[in-house]
Amino acid sequence: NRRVHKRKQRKNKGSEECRRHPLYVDFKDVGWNDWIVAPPGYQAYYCKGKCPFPLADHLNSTNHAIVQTLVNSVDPSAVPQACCVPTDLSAISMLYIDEKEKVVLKNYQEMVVEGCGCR
Amino acid sequence: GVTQHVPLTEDKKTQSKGTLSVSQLRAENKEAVKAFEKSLMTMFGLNSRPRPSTEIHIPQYMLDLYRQHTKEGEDIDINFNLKGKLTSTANTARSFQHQDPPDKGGGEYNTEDGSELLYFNVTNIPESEEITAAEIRLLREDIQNIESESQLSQRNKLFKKHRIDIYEIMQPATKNTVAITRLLDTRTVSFKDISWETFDVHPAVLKWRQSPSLNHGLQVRLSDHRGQPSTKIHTHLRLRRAVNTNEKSWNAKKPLLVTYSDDKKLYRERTRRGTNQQKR
Repeated sequence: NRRVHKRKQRKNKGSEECRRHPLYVDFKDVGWNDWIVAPPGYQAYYCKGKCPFPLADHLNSTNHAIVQTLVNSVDPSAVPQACCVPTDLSAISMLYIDEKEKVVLKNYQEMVVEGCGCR
Repeated sequence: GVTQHVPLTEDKKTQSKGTLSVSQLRAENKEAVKAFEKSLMTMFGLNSRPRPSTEIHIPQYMLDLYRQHTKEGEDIDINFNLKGKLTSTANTARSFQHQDPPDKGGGEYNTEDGSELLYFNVTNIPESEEITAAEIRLLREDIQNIESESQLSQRNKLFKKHRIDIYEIMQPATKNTVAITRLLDTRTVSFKDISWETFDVHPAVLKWRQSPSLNHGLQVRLSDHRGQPSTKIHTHLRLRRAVNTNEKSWNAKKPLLVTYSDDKKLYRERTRRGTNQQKR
């Protein structure tokens, strides 16, 4: 029973940790499908989760985030916890009609979250 | 792969906890919504939200370019790396369809010497963007669809090859003077070839952008294998709308100008980062 309890605790802790979550941005939902020709939407993802003490390596944390988390663990009122933010982003291409009704294809950088970490 | 649909607005559970939805926010604070939309438009490099009419034709080339650049399973490169084109630093491709020049009505082009006038309005390219390449794309149609077999074989014998010259009009012709032009690109083609032909017009587009008043258009001259103007050749180069062609079909065949540019955003960020590092 103790083993099962510990496994559950670990699993819960893991799901609460800072990680990438799916977020599909549908251009129809935001009313942009009249000027964005392609894609109809894209998987943007978002970062959410806790940055607990001590910060694990896989959380892609910076030296500053480690120090901040350490201070937070001693006195939470002195400094807030490090934030779970995107650490690696990639580009998407968008085919759209601009204000002058010309067709434009543009590559936008930093639109898709590839990795999250504590910063 | 499989995409999970998660709408941008918060779900009902979250809304009941007190989070504002976009519609609620719109009703309560129009200013905030305006500011939010403005910041998004700035991010996309637009001055305002485009409100296009429903009749806009999307050129097939732009769709193909999009598909080619977003191949499944491959990472999207921030720049277009197109073979044989100076597009390695370009992250934007813009298309312009041929239109009537501002000072002339439609269908007044002089075709007596076997030439056609093409005009493209390139004034909407943002000043901050650096144009790295520009080309015009002309369609060479299958003339077998147009002419009978006997006519075709006769023409093929006489005019196996013909030349397409693209000139920039430096000064338009007047009653007393002829037009002053400069050659931008040339190509010898065969009647048998059926495809889109591209011609480099980068120098002209750079000039038009700097001084829009100097944009008098491009002149396309067609000549036969002997170098004679092809006044009598029923060329298969689609430069003007045929009588029996409907609007939709003509839009798909219209001459197209494509510019490739760099919005300099990536460069600016790198520079800013570099300067900060130096300061530190």
